[in-house]
Amino acid sequence: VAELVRVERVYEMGEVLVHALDGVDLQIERGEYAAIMGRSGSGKSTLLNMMGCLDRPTAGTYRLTNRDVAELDDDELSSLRGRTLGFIFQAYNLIPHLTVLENIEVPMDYAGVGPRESRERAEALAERVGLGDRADHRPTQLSGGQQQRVAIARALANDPSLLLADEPTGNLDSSTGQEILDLLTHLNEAGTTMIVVTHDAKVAGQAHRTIHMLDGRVDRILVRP
Amino acid sequence: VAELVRVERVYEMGEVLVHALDGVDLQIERGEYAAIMGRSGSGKSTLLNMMGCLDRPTAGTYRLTNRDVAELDDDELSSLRGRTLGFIFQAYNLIPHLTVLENIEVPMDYAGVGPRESRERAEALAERVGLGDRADHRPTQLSGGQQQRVAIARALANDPSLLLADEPTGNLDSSTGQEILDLLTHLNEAGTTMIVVTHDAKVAGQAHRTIHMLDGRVDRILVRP
Ligand SMILES: Nc1ncnc2c1ncn2[C@@H]1O[C@H](COP(=O)(O)OP(=O)(O)OP(=O)(O)O)[C@@H](O)[C@H]1O
Ligand SMILES: Nc1ncnc2c1ncn2[C@@H]1O[C@H](COP(=O)(O)OP(=O)(O)OP(=O)(O)O)[C@@H](O)[C@H]1O
Ligand SMILES: [Mg+2]
Ligand SMILES: [Mg+2]
Repeated sequence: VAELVRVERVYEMGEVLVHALDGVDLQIERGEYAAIMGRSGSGKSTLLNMMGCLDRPTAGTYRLTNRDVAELDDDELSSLRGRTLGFIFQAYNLIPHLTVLENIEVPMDYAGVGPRESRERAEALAERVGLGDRADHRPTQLSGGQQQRVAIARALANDPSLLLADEPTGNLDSSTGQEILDLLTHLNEAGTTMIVVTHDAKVAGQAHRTIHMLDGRVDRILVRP
Repeated sequence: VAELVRVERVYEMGEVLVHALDGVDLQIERGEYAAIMGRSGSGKSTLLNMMGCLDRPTAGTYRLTNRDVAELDDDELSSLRGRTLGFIFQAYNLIPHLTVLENIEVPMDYAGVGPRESRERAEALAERVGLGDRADHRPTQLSGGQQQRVAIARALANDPSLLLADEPTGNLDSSTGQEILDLLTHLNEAGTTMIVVTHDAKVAGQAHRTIHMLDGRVDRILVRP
C-alpha cells in the first residue's frame, strides 16, 4: 500500500546539509502493522511525515496505493489524506480554541459528514480513549496524556484505511498505554494498515515487523515469528 | 526542602468542579530523588507545577525551603524560581525563534550571567545531552526527542538545587533515555534534589521513593530498599 524507493530528505542549514532521510527503501503491505524504532533524531518522524504526504522527498520516489505522490498536486494530496489517512502527531497539533469533541470532528467536517453523525462519532471516540468526562475541555485544560488521546481519537474519526502514529503512547502511563495499544491492535485486526513510530517495546511487540532506523536509513528489519 | 499540607487545586468548569489536586500531603527531603507516577490525568503535572511555584493552591499550604509560598509576591517567587529551581516541562515550552544555545542561555540571562560564560556553559550542556551538532538549529528544526533534550539542558543551566522534571524521557528511545537518566542520577549524587514525574519504570527505579498518585491524591509511596 506504501512504497519508498531511495527516498531522501535533505535540509540545507547554510553550508551544512542535514540528511534527515538518507536513502530509504521500504514497502508496507495492506493490513500490516509495522513499528518503526530508532534513536532520537534518526529520521522516524520525517519518514512518517513522508508516508502521510505531509512532506515530499528531495530525491527518490514515494508511491501510495500505487500512485507516485510527486505527480499529485496539493488538492489531490489533500483529498487523499482526508479520505484514507489518519495521522497522530508526535506533538499532537490540537486546535487550541476548539473543545475535545470539536477537535475530533475536524476531519469529519473536511469529509463532509453531517453535524449529527459527526457529533455522535466524536462522542463515541472520546469515550473510547477515556475522555468522555473531558468532552468540553479545551487542550490547555487537559493533561499531556489527555491531549495525546484527543490526537488519537481525531486520527480515527474518518475510519482511515492507513493509520500513521508518531509515538502514540509517549505520554501515557503503562495502563492507559495498554488500553490504547489494545485499541490499535483491534483496528489492525479489523483491517486498518498501521505504521507506528514508537520507543515502547510493548507497542513494537505487537507489530508484524519492526523497522529500525539509524542516521536516516533503515538499519535492519525484525519480523515477528 | 518542599512541603505540601492538604494542598488542593480546583478548576471551575461552569457548574462542574475538577479536583486536579484533592488534598495532597507530601514532604520532600533535601538531596532526595523522588519519582511521581500515576494514571494520565491523576494530577502529576499539577503537583509538579505547584512545587515549582508556577501555580498556587486553591486550598492548603505549600512551603519551599520553609517559606510559605502564599506569602511571597510574584517578584519574590520569580526570583526564587530563577535562582534555585530548574523545570523541565512536559511540553518543553521552548522559544521558537531562539536557537538551541540561545534557549539554553535564557535562565542564565535572567540570573545575570555574562555572555561569554553563558555561551560556554550552554555549549557544554548541549554536548552533554547529545546536541552539540544541533547548536544552531531552532526548535522546529529539531526532532521531538531533541526538543526534549534542549528543555533538559535549559533546566540545568543555573545548576539548580531543586530540579523538577515532567516526563523527561517521554520522547526518547531507551538508549538516549538511559543517557539522560545517568545524567540525572549523577546530578542527584552531587547534591541536586530531584522530583521526576515519569511513566518509565527505569527512571522510577533509580528514585529513593516513588509517589503514586490517583485522582488528585497521593495513593501510596514506595520506598526503595
Ligand atoms: N485548566 C484546567 N481546567 C480544567 N481541568 C484541568 C485544567 N488543567 C488540568 N485539568 C485537569 O486536571 C487533571 C490533572 O491534570 P494533570 O496535568 O496534573 O495530569 P497528569 O497526571 O500530569 O496527566 P498526564 O500523565 O496525562 O500528563 C486532569 O484530569 C485534567 O483534565
Ligand atoms: N527543518 C529541519 N531543518 C534541519 N534539520 C531538521 C529539520 N527537521 C528535522 N531535522 C533533523 O532531521 C533529523 C531527523 O528528525 P526526525 O524528527 O525525523 O527524528 P526522529 O527519529 O523522529 O527523532 P525523535 O525520536 O527524537 O522524535 C534530526 O536529526 C533533526 O535534527
Ligand atoms: Mg520523532
Ligand atoms: Mg502531565
